[in-house]
Amino acid sequence: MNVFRLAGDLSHLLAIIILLLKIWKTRSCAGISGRSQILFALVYTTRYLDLFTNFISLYNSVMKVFFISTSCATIYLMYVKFKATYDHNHDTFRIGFLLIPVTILGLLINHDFTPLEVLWTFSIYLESVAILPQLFMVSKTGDAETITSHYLFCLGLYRALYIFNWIYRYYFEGFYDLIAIVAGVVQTVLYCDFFYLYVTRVIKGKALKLPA
Amino acid sequence: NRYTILHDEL
Repeated sequence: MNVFRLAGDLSHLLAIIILLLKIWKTRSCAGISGRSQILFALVYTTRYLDLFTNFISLYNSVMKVFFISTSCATIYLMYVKFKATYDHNHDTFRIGFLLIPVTILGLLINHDFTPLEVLWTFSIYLESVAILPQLFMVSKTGDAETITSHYLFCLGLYRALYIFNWIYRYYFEGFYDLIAIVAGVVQTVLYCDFFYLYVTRVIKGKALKLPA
Repeated sequence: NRYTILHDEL
């Protein structure tokens, strides 16, 4: 565990807490893509099945349980408790366009052709693109609430920090995982446009409105 | 031949 990895995990944790607080405090999930949240729940449940087979550390297990349970809680809030506030008219990204290629890629390019390993690989590939329905929704409506943009920033920052963690691990531990690195870079690149808007607008106290 | 590769990252 190095400082980049820890900062990345904390950023990820913060993103999820911001999202849940936004939904809970405003009693609304307006502006949040339910499709992205379903993809994230799928990412965590397929990746963390090793909770039942391997024990790595208490930190590792607690975080895994947190990510699985909060992603399920988010879906419950969006599709059950605050269903009336869910903006499904703007949440129209076809997730089959992501799920089908990611499944094929997971079956073809993996470290080991075993169920757990293929599911882990699938979840890494899926995570890299899972934010697309959310970004599509923001571009469709042309804006995002400030709290939603904080959530997106923390979520994007987490994988960017992991890239620094991988550079560190490569130099100091000789460890690298090409599948995670390539997917992590793709994931971070997808946020670049948003990062630019966040830094130029939200940090200066303006609302996140897309240029017309 | 490991059944699964240990992934310590989240």
